Amino acid sequence: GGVGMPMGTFVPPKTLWLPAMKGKGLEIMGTFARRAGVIQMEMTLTNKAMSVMTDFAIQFNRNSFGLAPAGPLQVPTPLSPNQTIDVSLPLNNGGPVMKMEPLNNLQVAVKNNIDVFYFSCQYPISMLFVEDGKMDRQVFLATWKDIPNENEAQFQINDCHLNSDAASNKLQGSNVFTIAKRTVEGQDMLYQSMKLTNGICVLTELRVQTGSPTYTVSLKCRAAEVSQCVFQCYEAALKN
Amino acid sequence: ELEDGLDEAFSRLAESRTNP
Repeated sequence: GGVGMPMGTFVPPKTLWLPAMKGKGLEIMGTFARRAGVIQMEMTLTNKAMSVMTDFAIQFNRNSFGLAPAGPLQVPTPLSPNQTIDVSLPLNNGGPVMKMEPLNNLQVAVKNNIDVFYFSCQYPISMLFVEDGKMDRQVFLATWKDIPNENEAQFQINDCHLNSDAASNKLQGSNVFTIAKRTVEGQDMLYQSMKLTNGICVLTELRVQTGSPTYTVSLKCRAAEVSQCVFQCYEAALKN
Repeated sequence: ELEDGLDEAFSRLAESRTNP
């Protein structure tokens, strides 16, 4: 599982983004984190080649939410053979936008003195959930009513053993805010909101049946295509 | 009064979702 931060933010474990075989000896493992409101691309670079590596730089292809490096990739060079280094690259969302498939896909180019290497990775959309995403209750009710039923997506999360308060607390660590809670016929219904960096708001209803490990998440958003990615974040946050 | 109204509105929403 991932590493829980003090604020409760879920950080997925690093995965292999660039195998050394494809990077002429450069291996990159990475993940994404949101720390104090800043999206970070966190990478472990390993030099598995027989010569030193210098002159690192990074560039993103245009992507769904305009993610872009907020500064240069800082690698203390040279990176000697067998040396491993952790680097953290702050991102902003001021870059060029192009809808990707899947929506959270990011195409990356990393350059060093040997060559330019390309890889794709996917970021949890929760990296884009802003700290002030708690919607006013009246606005929530009006928006919920206003978004057409066709825009509602429903998913199930199995094998979840938290009660609704624990679930609410965990999600709040990822900037998913509970606005209201009601209990109807033994089901806790949590009404929650989140806001993405580009202003898109997502409204959800999380149903937790006492004694049942299966949750039901219903998502309403004017941009319905984000629902699948948001659901993935619910699942990751609640199961880790 | 507004707050009471909102409390009531959420209760109605939850009720309507459980028993459509």
